[in-house]
Amino acid sequence: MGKIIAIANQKGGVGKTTTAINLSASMAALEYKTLIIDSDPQANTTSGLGFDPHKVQKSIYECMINGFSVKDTIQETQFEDLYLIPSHINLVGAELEMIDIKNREYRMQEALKEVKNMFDFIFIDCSPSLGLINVNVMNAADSILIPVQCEYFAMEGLGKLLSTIKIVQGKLNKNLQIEGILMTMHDSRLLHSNQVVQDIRTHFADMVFETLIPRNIRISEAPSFGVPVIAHDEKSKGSVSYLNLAKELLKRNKIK
Amino acid sequence: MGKIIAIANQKGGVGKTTTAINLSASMAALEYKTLIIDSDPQANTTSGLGFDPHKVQKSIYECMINGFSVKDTIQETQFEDLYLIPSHINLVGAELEMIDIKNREYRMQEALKEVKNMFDFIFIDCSPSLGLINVNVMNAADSILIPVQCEYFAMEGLGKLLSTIKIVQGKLNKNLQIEGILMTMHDSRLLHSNQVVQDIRTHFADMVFETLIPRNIRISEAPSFGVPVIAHDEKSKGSVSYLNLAKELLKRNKIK
Ligand SMILES: Nc1ncnc2c1ncn2[C@@H]1O[C@H](COP(=O)(O)OP(=O)(O)OP(=O)(O)O)[C@@H](O)[C@H]1O
Ligand SMILES: Nc1ncnc2c1ncn2[C@@H]1O[C@H](COP(=O)(O)OP(=O)(O)OP(=O)(O)O)[C@@H](O)[C@H]1O
Ligand SMILES: [Mg+2]
Ligand SMILES: [Mg+2]
Repeated sequence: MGKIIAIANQKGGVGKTTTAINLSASMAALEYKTLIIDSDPQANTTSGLGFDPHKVQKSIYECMINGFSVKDTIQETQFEDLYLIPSHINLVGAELEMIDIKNREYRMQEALKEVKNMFDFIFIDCSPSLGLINVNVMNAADSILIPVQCEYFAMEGLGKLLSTIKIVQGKLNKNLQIEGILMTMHDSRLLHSNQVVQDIRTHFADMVFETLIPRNIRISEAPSFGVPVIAHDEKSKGSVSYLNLAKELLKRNKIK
Repeated sequence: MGKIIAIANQKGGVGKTTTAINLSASMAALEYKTLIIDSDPQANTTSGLGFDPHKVQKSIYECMINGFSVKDTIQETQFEDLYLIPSHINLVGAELEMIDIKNREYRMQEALKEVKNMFDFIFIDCSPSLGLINVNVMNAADSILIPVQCEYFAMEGLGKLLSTIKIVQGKLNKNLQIEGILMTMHDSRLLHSNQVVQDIRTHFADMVFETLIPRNIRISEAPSFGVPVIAHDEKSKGSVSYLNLAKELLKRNKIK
């Protein structure tokens, strides 16, 4: 098994971290052994799961730059079947440090080889950029899941992201697939929110997940308690939607 | 005059572009000659003002890399007293191209010298990152205005951003001030939104603007029409709040 899925979109604030945390937690709840990797120096996935980024000793940074073993960076979370490789502020410097390193685009792909088959799923939360760390993530990933906020600006950047992915597929990682486009923060009461969903479904048809993630207060509260929404309020629309997403992902991958 | 204000925060989706567009438009409405510079390759400010980023001939990129004159990149907008330097997808490559250039951190500061006194205010919209382009912006700016979404994750990153600014003040631009912290997308009905505002006001006291920008549907609709919210719906809470922000900024700078 061991499918590696990058959660990426260079547009900021579209729900990458929220999706990484809650999709991973839902997969673990369905008893799939899941690893989540925080590759963003902001370390929101790390703190959103209750860890203190300032206390992190080893992150994916040490594996890429210093060749540390990935196994030594994996932390258990309070949730069964859910494991984390935390982030660290050092990641900010990684891009410049890696400029002169041999094989700089493939350091993460190399590092993850030893753990790929220890898990059913590995999700990687990305920063809102198109730098060397994200190139590393795209080379390490089997597929990329693209969260898109139901807003005008988020729609605008989608075309650019898809052409960037084509370049990566052509030059660096020909096996990279698109796992799907996930519509997030949908508000069915707002005309422009519904319009964006319609436009994206028309343009991208079955690349778009059926599951729509609603704007939901429980989702935005959960990180301040350091837990996924499924642990904060299991019955909320937010929890149900991410569990549905996990099930749809399994169906699309013909698992179970 | 000619105050250069960077609108920056490495956290994504906090309202940088929305603030750059609507604060600039409000200043222009108050008859201050205003220039807005889009330094983000996503070019959301450019399209949010009705320009097609694919048709842009010259951006701030050409000034920083090829030494083009900034005056030649300035475009008039349909709004009196509001001018734009658009963005271009080439900006994505700028960071790597500038690595070997002399004085690479000060290219934007150099470029803006010739136009600084042609305007009362120059606002620069930044991408959600801490790379070389944003370092250039911080060196060119007199001050930095920090939009912070009324959400837990946005609050988390604020400490890191302020310590980054201290490093820039120490090493690169000792004159860089903090113009203020602007709370955005505030929803008074939500407990956690009010809690974030309270926490930030307690920690940062008068660094925080009095003006709170509410979550407002007219603000998120306006970009799809290519106009600032003041032109989309002048009477909306969104328009009024950004006009109040412009007035507060003038008061804080003891102008008028
Ligand atoms: N479905 C939702 N309902 C309500 N709030 C949400 C939802 N999804 C995300 N949020 C909130 O919106 C904000 C942005 O989401 P998030 O931080 O996950 O985006 P991101 O793409 O990871 O941002 P960045 O580009 O900075 O990495 C967060 O404060 C989050 O709590
Ligand atoms: N006060 C508001 N009320 C409602 N929607 C808003 C408000 N401010 C911003 N938005 C919407 O939220 C989204 C994020 O805002 P915006 O794109 O301005 O953030 P940003 O910080 O520039 O993002 P990036 O980090 O990608 O540059 C946009 O779709 C915008 O229209
Ligand atoms: Mg994130
Ligand atoms: Mg922006």
